[in-house]
Amino acid sequence: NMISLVTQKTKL
Amino acid sequence: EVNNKPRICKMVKGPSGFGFTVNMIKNKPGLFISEIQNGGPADAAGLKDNDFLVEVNGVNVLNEPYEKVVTRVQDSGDELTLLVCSKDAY
Repeated sequence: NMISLVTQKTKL
Repeated sequence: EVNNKPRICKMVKGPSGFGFTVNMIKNKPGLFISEIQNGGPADAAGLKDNDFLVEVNGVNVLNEPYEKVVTRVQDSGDELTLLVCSKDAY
């Protein structure tokens, strides 16, 4: 699951 | 029939933005979409979880750093056109 590896995220 | 064609998603900013999140994983290429707000502009435009960003407003962003791509979206004003493709297509 890619989500568990996320290192940066931005809500747009 | 697997459809790996990129998709164009045109959206207009709503009261709480476009209604999606752009993610990146360190040392892995590609910026992908998640947390699409149900019924929001991104949802209505056909954006899907795990879509990868290919173009923002007609500009190819495949080789651009995360911050620059996010800035492109934030500077886009009320309208935004994204060219995206599935994880497999990417």
